[in-house]
Amino acid sequence: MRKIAILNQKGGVGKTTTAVNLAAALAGMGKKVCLIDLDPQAHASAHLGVSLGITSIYDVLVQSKPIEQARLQIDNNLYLVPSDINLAAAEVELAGVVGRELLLRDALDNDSEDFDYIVIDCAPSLGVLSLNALACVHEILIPLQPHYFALHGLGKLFETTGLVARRLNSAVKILGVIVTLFEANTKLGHEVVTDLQEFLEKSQGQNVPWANAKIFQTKIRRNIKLAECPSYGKSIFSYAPSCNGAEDYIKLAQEIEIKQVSL
Amino acid sequence: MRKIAILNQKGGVGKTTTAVNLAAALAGMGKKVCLIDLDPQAHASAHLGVSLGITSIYDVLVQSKPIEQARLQIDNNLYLVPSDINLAAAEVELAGVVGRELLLRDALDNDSEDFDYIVIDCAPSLGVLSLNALACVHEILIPLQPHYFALHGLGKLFETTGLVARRLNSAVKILGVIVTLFEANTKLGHEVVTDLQEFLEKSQGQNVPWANAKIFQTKIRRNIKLAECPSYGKSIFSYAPSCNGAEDYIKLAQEIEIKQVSL
Ligand SMILES: Nc1ncnc2c1ncn2[C@@H]1O[C@H](COP(=O)(O)OP(=O)(O)OP(=O)(O)O)[C@@H](O)[C@H]1O
Ligand SMILES: Nc1ncnc2c1ncn2[C@@H]1O[C@H](COP(=O)(O)OP(=O)(O)OP(=O)(O)O)[C@@H](O)[C@H]1O
Ligand SMILES: [Mg+2]
Ligand SMILES: [Mg+2]
Repeated sequence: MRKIAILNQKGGVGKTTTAVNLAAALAGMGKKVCLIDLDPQAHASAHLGVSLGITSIYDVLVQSKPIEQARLQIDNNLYLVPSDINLAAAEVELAGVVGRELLLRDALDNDSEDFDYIVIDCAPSLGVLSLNALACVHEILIPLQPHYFALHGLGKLFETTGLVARRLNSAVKILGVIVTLFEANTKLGHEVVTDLQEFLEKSQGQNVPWANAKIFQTKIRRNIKLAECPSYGKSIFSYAPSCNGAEDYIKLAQEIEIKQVSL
Repeated sequence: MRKIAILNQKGGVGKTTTAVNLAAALAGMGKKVCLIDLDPQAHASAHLGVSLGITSIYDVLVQSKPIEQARLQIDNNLYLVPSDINLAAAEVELAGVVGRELLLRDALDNDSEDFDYIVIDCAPSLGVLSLNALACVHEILIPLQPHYFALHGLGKLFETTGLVARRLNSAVKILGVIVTLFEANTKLGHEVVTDLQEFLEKSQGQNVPWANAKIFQTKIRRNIKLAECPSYGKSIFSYAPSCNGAEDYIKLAQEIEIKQVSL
């Protein structure tokens, strides 16, 4: 079972769009996939048309409900553990709980259902919810919009991953960076990708969780259909299966299927 | 003195871009402006070329330093109180502090310097830092990218503002919504703006802080120069003063100068 967290504390870089469409693409390839919405905004849930007010990841983390009570089947091979707006209070509600960063790991360890992939959508933050994701996965995917601010926060994300690897989860590795919202006709896009390449090469071979992190060959192009499909509660594959967005996420899923972190 | 918070918990909608360029536009109109960077990502500071590691808003909130010790002059009429990556721990460090949501209000009350405008850039969250902003300002501007997820979170933002108005700051009002990253050639852009208009009209005349909230006439068009200027540490006005981005933010500043919440 591969467990992958989709994380970047920078806001609006395509985390939710990537988590939902990658999960749907892998399910379309015949993999059994569980998408976990760990963002109090509950956008991955909304993207798949799931309304709020039902059992959610909030009940699992804060009220210790078994995760299968919150899990819904969305499609063939595709399952979702929805989020809830009450999750926003988790940072404060869990502040005093022993091992508060390990609640999701325990919930998944107690779950008997077997999946090929668990994909976790995270909030734009490195707080207790994102730490729960980092503490239970083996692989981290970083969606990154090739703009100036993108590189600015990467150091902090790597530093936090290093702390989690040392204290909570020695197996966690950064699988790679996915360039999203890519506009091939802008100079800025290409410049940031070049800077990113240099940034990653600097740490190759070192004993750090991002030593093998690479930029995925597949770039997700800006494509308005990816922004339209959430309003219909659908993934890109059931909304516009032949558009650039669908093509890019299928290619990304294939690239991820082949590439696995050598644990 | 007008105090304005730039807030939306949705990530990547142009909060920082709006805070920096609106502050610079108002300063260019001869107003004395202080920009406060309340986001641990410290992107407003980076946007203006201010490096980290100096006295910051962290020292003001967590170590009670006077705000003028952290304030820097950036340009004629434009000042900045920078942020710091340590601010990310504020949610936990301030959890037990009495009146933790009122620390910024107290720091500003103790500041003798007089400004025409205070503009506060917030993180993509409704946690303790954003509550500090809401508790000390009179007006809230909501940058909003006209995509599906935009409307999804507005209810929560309004609800939180209502709680702050009731318990911490009866004067706070939502001044309006600024449509950002606008692409006139997409159907989605126009549809969301129409939905937003209906959403705001529903609450007109009621006794709520958003009763008078309107959509600003000025829409900020997508314009790659707005994404390029942060890499040079400049506002759009010193980077590309005649581009669409500069034109839009000047128009927005003029619209805000005229429109004031009737307190
Ligand atoms: N490749 C793309 N082309 C066009 N629009 C996109 C693309 N990827 C994402 N979007 C749109 O851009 C916005 C931001 O994407 P998304 O919400 O997935 O980012 P996020 O990182 O999850 O944001 P947050 O930080 O708020 O969680 C959304 O409105 C989404 O529909
Ligand atoms: N009108 C615009 N045209 C083109 N690019 C823009 C525009 N406004 C913002 N951007 C770019 O889009 C990205 C998101 O904007 P910005 O960082 O200001 O949003 P934010 O809401 O402050 O994000 P966060 O939630 O992470 O704080 C940035 O890379 C910025 O340069
Ligand atoms: Mg998201
Ligand atoms: Mg910002």
